[in-house]
Amino acid sequence: SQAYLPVPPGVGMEENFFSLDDILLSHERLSCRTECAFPRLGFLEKSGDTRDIAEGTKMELPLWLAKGLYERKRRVVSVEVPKVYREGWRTVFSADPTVVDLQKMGPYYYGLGSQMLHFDSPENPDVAQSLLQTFIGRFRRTMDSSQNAYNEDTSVLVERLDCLERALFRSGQSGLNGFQSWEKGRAS
Amino acid sequence: MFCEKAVELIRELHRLSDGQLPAFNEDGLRQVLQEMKVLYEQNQSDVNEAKGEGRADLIPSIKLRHSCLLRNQRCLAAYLYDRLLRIRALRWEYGSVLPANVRFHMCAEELEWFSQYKKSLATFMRSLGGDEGLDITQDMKPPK
Amino acid sequence: ANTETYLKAVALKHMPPNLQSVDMLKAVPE
Repeated sequence: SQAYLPVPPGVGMEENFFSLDDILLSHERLSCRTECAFPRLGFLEKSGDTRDIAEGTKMELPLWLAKGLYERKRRVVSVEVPKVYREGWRTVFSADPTVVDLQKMGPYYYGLGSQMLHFDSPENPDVAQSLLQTFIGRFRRTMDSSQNAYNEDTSVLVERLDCLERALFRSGQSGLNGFQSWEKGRAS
Repeated sequence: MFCEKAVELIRELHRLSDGQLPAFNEDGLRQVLQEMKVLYEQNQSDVNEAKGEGRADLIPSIKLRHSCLLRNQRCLAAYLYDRLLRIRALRWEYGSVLPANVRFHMCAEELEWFSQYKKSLATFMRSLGGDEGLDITQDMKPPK
Repeated sequence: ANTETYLKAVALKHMPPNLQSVDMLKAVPE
């Protein structure tokens, strides 16, 4: 249905409260470490054999919970930067951003990367730069292929794109199909 | 981890990216509300203990449960809101009388919301184009 | 207003007292 207009994801570090995409993005899990104890919640932890979650426990938390617990000034939880945003991978991206399979490394590569900036880290400026440059490096290909693939199977073209890029691709395809439809006199 | 049922509701809708309206998941909603009730009661108990017995160490757990409550609230609100967007789209696709198989997927309150939406739209359309009003749901494509 | 009424009727009123409203202006972006 053309009239169904879901709430789009937020831009950059913002989330849209009602956006289904943002809710799913914030369900992604991050490696964290508790910096204080959480009494009576031991059952949440993998081993789950203690009553409390002890200080210093390494566990995976969904992004929404890490954001909810994180405090700049107090040590409650520390969040590990996922590998794909760290120096090693940033070097790969700066060499050639187009070769990376962002569906596999993501699928919310840009979204999750932007959200990581909510957690203080000396790497943040570099992470932000890397996200931006990677996007710029890949955007042209996504745009071009979306404008040239008419009436064909696009699964190979989109399989290595992250979610944001897929949305852009779909948008490009929608414009292309609309134009073709008009050219053929089928838009009336 | 808490809030798994809530995100399942979101996935149910996200899978149907073309705007289809699935059956109203009353049971799913009930489960999420039940989880919220349990979390809230556990927090009330811990808050009383924190205040009454000076157990400040319980505060991190209280905050965690509160994050879960907010998450569940968000997921439910977004689930319901997205369904309304799909239902709204139906007015534009099908007109003011919905097919029975679609109505069957809506809860009573959604039918009421749809009825109100139709009225608002009709009032708006009557206010356009002078005395006769203007049906903007017609002629969605330009003439040849 | 229609939407707020609906959300309250179906879900919000069944939630804990401090969670019975959603800031619709913040929740629905421009």
